[in-house]
Amino acid sequence: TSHQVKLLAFFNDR
Amino acid sequence: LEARLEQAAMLKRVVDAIKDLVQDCNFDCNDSGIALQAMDNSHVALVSMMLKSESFSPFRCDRNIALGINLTSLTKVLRAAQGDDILTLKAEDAPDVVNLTFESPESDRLSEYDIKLMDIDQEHLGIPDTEYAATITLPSSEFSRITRDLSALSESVAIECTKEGVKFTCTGDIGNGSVSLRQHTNVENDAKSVDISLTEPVALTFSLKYLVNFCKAAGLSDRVRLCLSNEVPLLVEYGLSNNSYLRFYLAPKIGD
Repeated sequence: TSHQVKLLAFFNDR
Repeated sequence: LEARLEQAAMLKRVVDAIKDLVQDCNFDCNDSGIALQAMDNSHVALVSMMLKSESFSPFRCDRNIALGINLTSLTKVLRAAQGDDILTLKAEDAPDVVNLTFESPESDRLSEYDIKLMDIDQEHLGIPDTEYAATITLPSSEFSRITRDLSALSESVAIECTKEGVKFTCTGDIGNGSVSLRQHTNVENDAKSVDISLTEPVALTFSLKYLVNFCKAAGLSDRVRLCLSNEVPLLVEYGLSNNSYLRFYLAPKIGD
């Protein structure tokens, strides 16, 4: 099984 | 702001392609064009649109403004435009509304609408410049077909790219399936070619529900570009004329 990662784990919150 | 589009169809298609993913968006206008960046509610997918000033004729934007628009409202108004109508967007400084006019190229029909703007406090993400390990350019209809076919079997797709080609694999309750594509140059019609550029093999898993959603943009471009690196979001790009684009980013699914 795999779980969904959120974009905020990769992109900086400006 | 005053921005005139020769064909309303372009904006109609862009909004159609993203309206199920994002609802309230700021259209950021400055002298380089009109940009939009918005994440879906689950914070898994991101839409990034850039309509360069060169895509409009004329284009004028004297001061940077953010037009907060509800896409359902915009869709209602754009439905009143024919695809080949000339569309003009106008907004004042510190506007309450955005004004849209649709001119028929072959009659004297002119329609005019105002859409109320909203204050949208949107998170703006900094997307790092990435040298992707694999870039695959393929017909957008082919990518739509793959995502549609595999989504009938499973919620997720594994995308594996090696020097042999790219393979889309899914596993579901009724069984499993895969589609493999190799680098292929169609000499008669370059739009049908599959181009793969690879610096290292990649293998990533993504939710098909989002990919199916991105494919609503297929009508905007014959070609789609997939950019992948291990453990970073997938970039799906539909190029538009004048270097304008519609990009989607999708966070991967990762094993426990």
